[in-house]
Parts: sequence; C-alpha cells; structure tokens
Amino acid sequence: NQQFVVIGLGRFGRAVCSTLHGLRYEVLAIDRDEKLVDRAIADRVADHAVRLDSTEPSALKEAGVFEFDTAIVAIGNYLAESIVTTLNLKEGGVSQVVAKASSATHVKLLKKVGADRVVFPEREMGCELARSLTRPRILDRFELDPEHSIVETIVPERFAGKTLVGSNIRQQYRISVLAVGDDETKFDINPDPLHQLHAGELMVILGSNEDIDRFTNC
Amino acid sequence: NQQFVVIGLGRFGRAVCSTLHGLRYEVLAIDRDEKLVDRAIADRVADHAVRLDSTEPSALKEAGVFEFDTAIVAIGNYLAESIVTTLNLKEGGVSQVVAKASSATHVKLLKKVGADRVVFPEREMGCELARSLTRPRILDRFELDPEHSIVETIVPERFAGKTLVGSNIRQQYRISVLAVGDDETKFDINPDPLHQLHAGELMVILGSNEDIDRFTNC
Ligand SMILES: Nc1ncnc2c1ncn2[C@@H]1O[C@H](COP(=O)(O)OP(=O)(O)OP(=O)(O)O)[C@@H](O)[C@H]1O
Ligand SMILES: Nc1ncnc2c1ncn2[C@@H]1O[C@H](COP(=O)(O)OP(=O)(O)OP(=O)(O)O)[C@@H](O)[C@H]1O
Repeated sequence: NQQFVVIGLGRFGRAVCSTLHGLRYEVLAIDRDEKLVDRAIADRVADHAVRLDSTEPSALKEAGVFEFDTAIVAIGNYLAESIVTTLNLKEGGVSQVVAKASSATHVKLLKKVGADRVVFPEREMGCELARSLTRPRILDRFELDPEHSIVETIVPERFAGKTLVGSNIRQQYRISVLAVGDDETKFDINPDPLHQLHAGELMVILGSNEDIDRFTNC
Repeated sequence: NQQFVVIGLGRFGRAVCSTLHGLRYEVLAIDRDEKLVDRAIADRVADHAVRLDSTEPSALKEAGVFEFDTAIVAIGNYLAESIVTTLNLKEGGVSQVVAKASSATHVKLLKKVGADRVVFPEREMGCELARSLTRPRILDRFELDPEHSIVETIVPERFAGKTLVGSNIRQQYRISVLAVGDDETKFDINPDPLHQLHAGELMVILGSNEDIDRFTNC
C-alpha cells in the first residue's frame, strides 16, 4: 500500500498530512521544529512524526525516508532548504517527489533538481479563483479537452417550465444534459426526457465550450 | 461588463489580477506598498493600480472601490487589515467580496464580517494534492454530487483490445464512457460503441464513486 512522507509542517504540509491520514494512508510527518512535530502527533495528523533536518542526507536515511515511494516537500519560504531537500530525496531514490514552490524562480529550481511535480498554491488558486469569478453562471467546471467541458450551471430562465425533451437543448446547442437536481446533494443522473425544468434548478451539461457559452449566456 | 478590484498584491493577489486581466476584464489593483503598485502597472497585470490603505473607508470611497460588484481581498498575513478591509467593503455596498484566509480562525472571522466567499490556498491545495496523489489512476475528477463523479482515467489493462460495447462496462459497472482519447487535446466525445480500447488510452467515465473505484482498481 502507498506510504507518504511529508517534510515541512506549515499549513500546506499539515493539510497534506491530515487529508492522507484521514483517507487511512500511512504518513510520516517531518519538521525540524520540535513543537510542530509534537503538535502533529497530538492532533493525530500523522501516524509517525520525526524531528530532523531534511538537508542532512544521513538524517533522512536513518529515518527510513528513502524507502518511501512518495515524498512531499512542503517547505515554502526557505528556498535553499527546499531545493536541497528535494535533491536529497531524488538522490536517495524516492521515486515521486512533489514540492511546493513560493515563486516562479523557485518553480524552476525545483524542476532543475528533479522534482517530479511542483505546486504553487498561491498562484494556482489565484488563477482558479479568477476563472471561477468570471463565469458566475458556471458553478463548477471540468475540462475534458481544450475545446469541451462538463459544467454545472443553473437552468437558464428561458427553459423554466419546459421538459428536457421539449426544451430542444441537444438539437439547438449540441449539449447533453447529464444530470439535474435541486442541490448538489441529490442529482438525478441521466434524467428522464420528460423531467420538467424549473427556475433555479442545477444542471450538469456536456458540450463544446463555445456551445456552453451560447447556452448559458444568451 | 464585470469589473474587479483586487486589494493586496502578494502572489495570490497578483495571480488573480493577471488572470482576470488576461481574460480581458477590467481590474483595479490596490496595495499600500507603492513598489507593488508600480510593479503591477509596469508588468501590466491591471489596467489601473492605486496606492491606498484599505482599512480607511474614505480612501476606498474616493478611489471608487464601492462601485465595483466584485472585490477580492488578497491580504493573507495581516489579520486585522484583512478583516477591517472586508468589513469596509461590505458596508460600502460591494455585493461580492471574496477574501483570502491564512488560518482556520481567519476563515471564521472573515465570515463573521460578511465575506461572501473565503479561500485558504495553502490548506485547499494541500487537500487537493493529497487526494490526487492517492488516486494515481484518476487523472482528474469532477464531483457531480457526494456519490457520483466524472473522472478521467486510463483504460484498465484488462480492457485493452476490446471494443467499448464488447467490454460490457455499462452492464458490469453501471458506468457510462463519455469520451476516449489518446491525449487530452483530442478526446472523442460520445464515442462509437465499436471503438476499440487500447492500453494507455484515456477515458472519461461517469458513475457512482463506488463503481468507479471498482472499475479502476480491480
Ligand atoms: N531543513 C529542514 N528540515 C525540516 N523541516 C524544515 C527545514 N526547513 C524548513 N523546515 C520546516 O518547513 C516548514 C514550512 O516552512 P515554511 O513556513 O517556509 O513554509 P510555508 O510554505 O510558508 O508554509 P505554509 O504551508 O504555511 O504556507 C516549517 O515548519 C519549517 O520548520
Ligand atoms: N491596509 C492595507 N491596504 C492595502 N494593502 C494592504 C493593507 N495591508 C496589507 N496590504 C498588502 O497586502 C499584500 C498582501 O499581504 P500579505 O503579504 O500578508 O499576503 P499573503 O497572503 O501572505 O501574500 P501571498 O499572496 O503572497 O501569499 C501586501 O503587499 C500588503 O502590502
């Protein structure tokens, strides 16, 4: 079964630990700050937690870190520590190393030392937020490919009162309605063509981005 | 057309500005640090940028901030500034205020002062990363509701060489295959039942989470 080691117990690192631990995966939490190590144990966000300096290969080796298949380097603000730790993990044979970056330069450096994946939460969430704010009629979006998406949206007012088949959505917009529902907790998947749409109802649709825009905006 | 004001030009705030600006929306960027205001103009991440202290309602009013429909408070580490700014915006009549939090307590306080939406990038991306690492066969996931999802995954080896209809996926797993493709840039949406699946091919499927797990894991 998959085991994870998380180095750095800031907010990001702790969130990674607690989610993995909640999903019942084995997590080894590491930080050089004793307080954070103790807190991780006390709050039960990991099975094991060790205080060590991850820039020291021998310390990592002794703690068995090189036996893990996946390591997450959650050290954002200490550039040198983050880079050296990532290098140590790759040289120690950890097959998948994910590292958190805190700047565009940091992203480049992490890739240079072999990080398999780099995340930059502030920037990535800033972009995601901006995109979700510019499509208010679209509540959530899944990109199938650059031209097609599945989106969750609200029934446009002009269809309120019509049945699915009567609204002619597939013919007019080349869009398939995958689900309808009054709230996200009870979607009717693959709904009956005679289902009557009402104002404020949620719908999940699949189509080209262009057709989706036409459908939601006009 | 929608206009946005972003207060706080840290990494998150700048990413919000630059994404909105790139999508051709009007953005007013604000910070109390003159250097960051100048840099926003120089880097063209906003149409307008103003230096002001957002804890001062008169300064916000004078700059026309209360005329915006959406404001993003991107002040993470200064708790008081973030809370007071959010309160000022809601009292000044801004209809949608999104604020960035830097701790669980910060999240609560922002909601108390009326933030319409709160984002906590480090924690949210930590959870998202942990989830994506524990489902390596699932490349991307869209939750339709708590029990059903649409996921992008790789054709399980046992189906390689079979046609879609011949693989009997719908009957055995109650899963519909929405698309197949060799890479994310050219999905075949609503594929032909006679399409032959091959190893390494991507597929987008819809079903209950339980059935998806059975399908991807056994
Ligand atoms: N060499 C090291 N060995 C082990 N832990 C380290 C090392 N260097 C830094 N850390 C730890 O990494 C943790 C996270 O670092 P830092 O606070 O810079 O990250 P951050 O990315 O800003 O945090 P957040 O996730 O809250 O945004 C700190 O708790 C720090 O003690
Ligand atoms: N009262 C204020 N008025 C205007 N700008 C402010 C005010 N208080 C703080 N700021 C600005 O908010 C910006 C972001 O603040 P801070 O650096 O704490 O956020 P952060 O969330 O840590 O940033 P990042 O997005 O990089 O993670 C800073 O550039 C700061 O100058």
